[in-house]
Formats: sequence, C-alpha cells, structure tokens
Amino acid sequence: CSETDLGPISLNWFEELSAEAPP
Amino acid sequence: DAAEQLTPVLLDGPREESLQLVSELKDSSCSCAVDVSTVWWEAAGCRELRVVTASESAVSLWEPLAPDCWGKVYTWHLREIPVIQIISLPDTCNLVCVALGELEIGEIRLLLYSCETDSFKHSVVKTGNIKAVVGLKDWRLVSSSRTMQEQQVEMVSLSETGGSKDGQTLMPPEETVTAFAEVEGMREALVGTTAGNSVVVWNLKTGQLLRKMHVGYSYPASICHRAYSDSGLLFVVLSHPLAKESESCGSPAFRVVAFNPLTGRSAGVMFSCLPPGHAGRQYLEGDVWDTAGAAVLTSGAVAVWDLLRGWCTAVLPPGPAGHWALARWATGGAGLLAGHRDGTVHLYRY
Repeated sequence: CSETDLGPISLNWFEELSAEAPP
Repeated sequence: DAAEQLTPVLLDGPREESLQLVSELKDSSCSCAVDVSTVWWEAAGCRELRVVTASESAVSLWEPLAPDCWGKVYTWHLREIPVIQIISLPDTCNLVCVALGELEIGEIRLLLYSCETDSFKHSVVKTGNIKAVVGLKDWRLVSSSRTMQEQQVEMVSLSETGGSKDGQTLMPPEETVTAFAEVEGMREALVGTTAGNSVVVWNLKTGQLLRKMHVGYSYPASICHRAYSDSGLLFVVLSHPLAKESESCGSPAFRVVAFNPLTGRSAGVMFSCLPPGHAGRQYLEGDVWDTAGAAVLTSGAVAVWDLLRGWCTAVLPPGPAGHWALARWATGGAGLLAGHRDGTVHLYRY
C-alpha cells in the first residue's frame, strides 16, 4: 500500500474491495 | 481540477494519411445501414476476419475474396423488430450478436452457423427493456434492463449452439447503467457508467457492486469504452458526447481518467478533443480500440485520436457519398471501418 494524490493505493484493490463489499 | 489543467496537443493538425484505404464494400440492397463490425469466422479449416453489416431488417456476413474485394456470404433477415446495433464478442468465432428494438433494445439475438445442420440460424438470448449490453471474453454477455420498479444487471454465458448457459445476477446501482467495459486482464472485474455520471465496479464472480465513483458534473452522459488496472489505479476511457466546450480543453470527445478504487478519487490523465474546425457541436458515436479512439462528428467527418497523447491523428472528411455515419475498429485492431448510411463501408489500415 502506498500514498498518492488520490489517497492510499493497493495493487490488490479488487480483492480488498471484494472482501469489504456486502455479498 | 487536475484534469482541467491538462492541455491537449494537436500534432501539427490531423493527418489523413495515417489512414490508408484498403477496400470498399457496398451493400446495394441496403436502404439504411445501422452498424458495421468484424467477426472471426472459421470455415473449411481456415480462420479469417469477416465483415458484418447491419440494416434495420437484415444482417449480412462478408468474406474477403481478394485483398480489395468482399463478397456477401449470407444474410440473416430479421423483419419483426428493427436491428439497432451489432454487439462485439471479443474471442468468439462463427458468431454474431445483435441488439434489436425500437427506441431501446428489446431483444438480443445470436446469429450463427450450425455445423450439425449445415445451416445458418438465429436464437434469442435475452429480452426486456435493455439499457446497455456488452460482450466479454470467454463467451459472456452482460446487460442491464429496467422494469417499472427496478433495474436488473445480469451476466449470461453463451453456448456455441446459440443458447445461454449459466447466469449471474449483479447488484444494480441506484442509477441506470448506460454502458459497460470489461477490465482488461481481470476476468472477474467489470466497470460501468451510470445516468448519474458515475463509474461503478462489479465483481462478476460474486455479483458484488464494489465501488461507485463520480466522474464530475463537467462531463454529463459519460460512456465507458475501455478499462484497465495499472499500479493500483483503475484507468477508464470515457467518451463525452455532450461535454461542454471550454477554453482550457476545447471539446473533449474522449478522456482517460485514473480512479483510485480504494478511495473513489480520480484525476484526468488525458483529453482528446475535437479537431479545429469541427468544434462546437459534439460527436454522434464513437469506438475505442487499445489506445485509438474514433468518432463520427456532427460535421459528417470521422476523427481518429491517439488517446494516451490526446492527439487527433486523422480526419476523414465527408466524401462524395455524403456524411459518414459509422466508425468502428475492426477486431484485433485490424483497421478502421467507416460507413455511410447507404450501405457503403470503407476499410482503412491505421
């Protein structure tokens, strides 16, 4: 995870959002 | 705001010579062309790229007879409901998908050749008040449809015999979905644009709606054409048929926007604006292949852009046959198809 002008980014954004989103 | 600061660059004006006319095909029986596309077709052990043309009542398949000559192989007649568009299916063979309807899509059909019966046939895969549809890799089709009460977003897997197999319901956003684009290299990721001018992201395997990110009020009715993920950011190629002309960026036809899916924040990466002399009114329709965008302008010309540089690289002015009506990239980036309403199609190498 790293910080950019667009906020913290992650190469695994898809997996992270899938883990957080309602089923 | 970051996007507004970017200044698009025209490379010494558009150069028509970056498009080379390869061949022309003319459907003399066509009264009003509605779409053109290409499809991979395998026959007698030979796989070749064929052209598909559509009028309101017929869809025709064309094979290359010589380097600059095309012959019609077969015509599917669809007289009950008008054909609206041809839907590209990225990695299929011997299969054409079309949308039919009046003002909006009411039916999606597959047109195909059956080896078993040695005949061409067509079959219905979806009906309803369909607002948006896209063909994905691995023989998948996603569509959004509306009833009075709710919106349904659904993915179906297509079978080689023309039917639909498994389905997956996707969680609909509150706003109507206007377009879809698969996220390249991520089989289970799909993005869409909404009537409320947001970009939404789905997980196709679970049906989860992962994120909704606003595009901004400067660019109403944005349509997504292409998406890919790089370095933790989601890059989306949007077109803006109704964007306002501004002093800083002219009339943006296409934009590449980087979204951070974790925070929903975004930044414009590049504008591709209407070429000088064509500004003012916006464009009628557009198509994107890799980093190349093409659009039919209201002036009757076709313009082509390098979307990552923001350069307009070619303009096809309206010819003796009148205004251009269609501009589509051939499958695999094999060229640009530009069509007139009278059924004339020019194939250009780009």
